[in-house]
Amino acid sequence: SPVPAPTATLVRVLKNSNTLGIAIEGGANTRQPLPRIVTIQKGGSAHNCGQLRVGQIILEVNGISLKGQEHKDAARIIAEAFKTKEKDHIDFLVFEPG
Amino acid sequence: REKRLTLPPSEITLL
Repeated sequence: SPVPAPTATLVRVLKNSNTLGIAIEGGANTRQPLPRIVTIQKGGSAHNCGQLRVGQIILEVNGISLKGQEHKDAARIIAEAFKTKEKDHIDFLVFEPG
Repeated sequence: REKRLTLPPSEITLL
């Protein structure tokens, strides 16, 4: 039977808590080349949004591709997206690997 | 035969 291709989903996280509340692993030049969500903390904005899951891979943050970004740079892009007052939300493009 | 992993594991960052 055909294997469905993983589909990317756009998830909008409202900044309705003091913390984003995710832990990520991975980045360019590691075994996990794109950041993967490994923890979602209760009470954080990510948890409140209800659409992010452990195991999802983050492809883009506010339209910025994380492909080729090393771990620290990917983490910085996400942290800055949460910190900026220009937007009350962060858009994550994620997919769930098969 | 076991595949050799050449890339290192990643650190984890809490955001």
